[in-house]
Amino acid sequence: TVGCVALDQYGNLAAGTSTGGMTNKRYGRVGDAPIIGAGTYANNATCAISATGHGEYFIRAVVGFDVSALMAYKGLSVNDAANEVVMKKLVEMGGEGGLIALDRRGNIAMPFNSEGMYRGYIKADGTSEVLIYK
Amino acid sequence: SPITLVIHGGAGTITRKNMTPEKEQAYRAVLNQALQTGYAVLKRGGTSLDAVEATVRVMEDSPLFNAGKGAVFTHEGRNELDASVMDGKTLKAGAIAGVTTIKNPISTARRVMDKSEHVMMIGPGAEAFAKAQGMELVDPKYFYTETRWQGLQKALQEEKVQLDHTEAPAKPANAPKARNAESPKTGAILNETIFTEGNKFG
Repeated sequence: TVGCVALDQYGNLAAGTSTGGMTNKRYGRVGDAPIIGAGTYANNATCAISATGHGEYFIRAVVGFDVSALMAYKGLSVNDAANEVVMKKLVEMGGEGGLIALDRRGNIAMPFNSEGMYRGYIKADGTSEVLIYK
Repeated sequence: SPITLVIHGGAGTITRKNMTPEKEQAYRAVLNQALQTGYAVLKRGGTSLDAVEATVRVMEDSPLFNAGKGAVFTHEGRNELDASVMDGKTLKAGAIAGVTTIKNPISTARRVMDKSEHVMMIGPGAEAFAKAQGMELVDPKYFYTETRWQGLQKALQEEKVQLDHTEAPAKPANAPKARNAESPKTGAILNETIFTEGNKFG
């Protein structure tokens, strides 16, 4: 699964996710990637999210919207909200994976509870970083 | 606002012991290319939606990631693709699921959002919509990669589904080289690549 979240100069957030699903899946199984609010979510008032991992858990946890809701209703930062969902809620459920998150101020979070996650960011001044391992 | 772009390419058991230097370099190269592509869009005043679409397309076109060209196989030996996009300004969203012939699903997901009154389309209907919208369609064989095919064979033997980047340990340096072989599925001549991946998280 691949995904991207972005903030443009007009202050608008967007999120996108694309996947080939799960090896050996059957019966037209659909994961979280195309489910708005689970694997993908964007709201200028809070954040943009794209997730990757064991989709069934991400659907049941409504991961994308949950991060946004924690920011909207509880006033959490994007980092705290993303960590709350990925490192606590999902772990308690047994869901493995991670997400990328970005708020309107350019703050980013890339939490994951698996052994690794391909990830990276680039900021306004062009500084970038690509990360793979924990 | 401070233009910013963040990407992911999947999660799983990605550890240094499972990675060869060549493989890591290949992953980093595509991830950097994706970042630079999206950044260029934002830098010239493009929208966040344009940046997201352009960035995801780079990763869809790479066989390294479980999306687009690198998609994994279903139990029946098909590549079924899903994608979605959402606009934070308007809360509009678009998604497609279970498609097999759309080269870049992220672009069709965006068309669903921008050019239809719907949020999600699936299967043949989504493909018909993509065709009507002038999206690039490909033969399903386009999505065939040997590493993913072998991943399915392994999963079939083990009778279980697999998640994205759960990788087998790297081959030792003195391991014998694999010979070219003919795919039983497509008849294509296959070369073992340096990107020997095992299980893939969906």
